[in-house]
Amino acid sequence: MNLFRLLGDLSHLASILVLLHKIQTSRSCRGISFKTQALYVAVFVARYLDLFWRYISLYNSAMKVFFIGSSCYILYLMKYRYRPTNDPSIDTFRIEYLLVPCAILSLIFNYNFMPTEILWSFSIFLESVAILPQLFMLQRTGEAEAITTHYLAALGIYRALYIPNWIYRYFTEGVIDPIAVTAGIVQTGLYLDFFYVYFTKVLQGQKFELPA
Amino acid sequence: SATPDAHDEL
Repeated sequence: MNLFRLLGDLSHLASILVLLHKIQTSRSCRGISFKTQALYVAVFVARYLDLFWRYISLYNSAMKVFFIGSSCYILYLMKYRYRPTNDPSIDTFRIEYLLVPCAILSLIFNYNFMPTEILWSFSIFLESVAILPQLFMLQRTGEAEAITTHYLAALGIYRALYIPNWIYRYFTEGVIDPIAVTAGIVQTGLYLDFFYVYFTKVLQGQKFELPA
Repeated sequence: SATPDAHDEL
């Protein structure tokens, strides 16, 4: 564990708390892509079921339980409690374009050709693109509530912080995880446009609006 | 351990 990874994980944790806060206080999931949230459930379940056979630390296990539990809870809120505020007609990204390529990539790139390792690779690839339906929705509507952008920023910062973590680990432990690093760089790259608008507009007190 | 398949990251 190093500082970059810890701050990254805390940022990830914060992003979910911000999202829950947004949904609970506005009693609405407007502006949130159900598809992205469903993909995160798939990511966490595929990757964190190793809870049952791999013990790393109490921290690690507690975070895994939290991420699986909170992502399922968010789906429940969107699908049942605040269903009327969820508008599927603007959440139109075709997720099979993500699921199928990720499944194929995980069969080719994995550290061991066995179900658990293939699932791990699949979750890494899927996580890297899971935000696309959300970004696509943002692009379509052209604007977002400030709190939604804080959620996305925290999520992006989490991934960005994993990059210095890998560099640090490479020099201190000599470890390199090519699958996680490649997917992680792609994932962070997807946020660059968003970050630009977030830092130049939202953090200056302006509304998040994309140029027409 | 220090191999990629240790998967100690979240």
